[in-house]
Amino acid sequence: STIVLLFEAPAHFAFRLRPGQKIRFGEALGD
Amino acid sequence: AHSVASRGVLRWRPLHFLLATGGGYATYRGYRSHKEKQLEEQGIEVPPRIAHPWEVWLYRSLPTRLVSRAWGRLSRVELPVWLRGPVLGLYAWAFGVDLREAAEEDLRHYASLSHFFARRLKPHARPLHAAHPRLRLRLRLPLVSPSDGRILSFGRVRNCEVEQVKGVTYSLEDFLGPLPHTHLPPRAPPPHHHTPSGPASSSCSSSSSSGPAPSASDSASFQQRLVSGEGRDLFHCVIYLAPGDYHGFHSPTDWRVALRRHFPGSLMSVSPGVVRWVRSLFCHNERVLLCGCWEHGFFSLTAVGAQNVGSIRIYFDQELQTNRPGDRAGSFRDVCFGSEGGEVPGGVGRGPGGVALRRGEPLGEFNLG
Repeated sequence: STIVLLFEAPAHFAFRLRPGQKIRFGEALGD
Repeated sequence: AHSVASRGVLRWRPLHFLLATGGGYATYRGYRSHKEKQLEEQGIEVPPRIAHPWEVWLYRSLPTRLVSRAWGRLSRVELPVWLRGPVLGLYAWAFGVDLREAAEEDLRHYASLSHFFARRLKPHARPLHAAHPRLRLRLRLPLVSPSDGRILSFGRVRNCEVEQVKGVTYSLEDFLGPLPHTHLPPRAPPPHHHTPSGPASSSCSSSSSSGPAPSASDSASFQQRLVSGEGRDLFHCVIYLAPGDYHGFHSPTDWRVALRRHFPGSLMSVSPGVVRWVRSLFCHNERVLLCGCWEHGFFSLTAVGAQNVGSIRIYFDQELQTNRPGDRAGSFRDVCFGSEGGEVPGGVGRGPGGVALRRGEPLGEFNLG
């Protein structure tokens, strides 16, 4: 199963992620 | 041919034919994989091999929904207590389940595989990320992951195309379906959670089929309609949940859900290999889209079903039923929230702007079958 998030944000929104990294619920995606 | 077969020189043997073609194909795949590894070692980027339309058609024509439902029924069979340890332990071992973080560590507590799959976590197993206490007043709280899993893709949406993995895209409009203006969020303030209680929110249900493919200018305007104005952009993030992961999902931010849209569809695997292989996979599979607004404008979360995990549950939406036999692929069913005030048990408030969700609040879950 998969979750897809699509959202509008200010153009300077930055992800704090690396492709392929494992993540847990509650960890930051970006800000 | 009959006379040749009768001499025994060249007899039609289906098993031999299958072994020969299967073996040949496996050898070919092995050779390709070996070549790709060699190129990657040399620092050459290998473009993903995309499935031909006939391969996708063939895959989609398999009775994946039927198999999924059969698997769901099998997984709900109650296991005798003495068998729970070995069977569920084998599943936990095979898929790397960390039992220490499960709310109930004793496998004998779980009556079936389905029950184990829908296990809860210990209350403090997943602390919500927060800004540094000294900065909290000046910074907005970050967007958090709605679930456990692996990040497949993230970034900006460009030209109405979203990446499911690097180099493989799908159409934003095919994925979301047509969004009427009434469901697009106006420039709204951040959601308030203490909505007045009252009658349950009304729902509007409708079904529709996919229309003709949009033109390039239509696509551009579709993306522009989702973005409120200057200095804003549309972003996406794809999280893959492996079989051993906790399969509940939570609200990633404070927002209001204005619309729930259920797309019945195929139930192809969404493992990273298949996501790299089948273009527009997320537009084919059964999925539930929740869309509304957050403090920066449009916000949506979509739960995409998979081969063994075709059931999607949304806690505040008791009407939702997924992976049903009569559902027609290519259609969708809408329920919109928020024309009247209301309160739903569990603290989720329904108000004039939709269903208000707090950051980290339980939102739904995937189930087997």
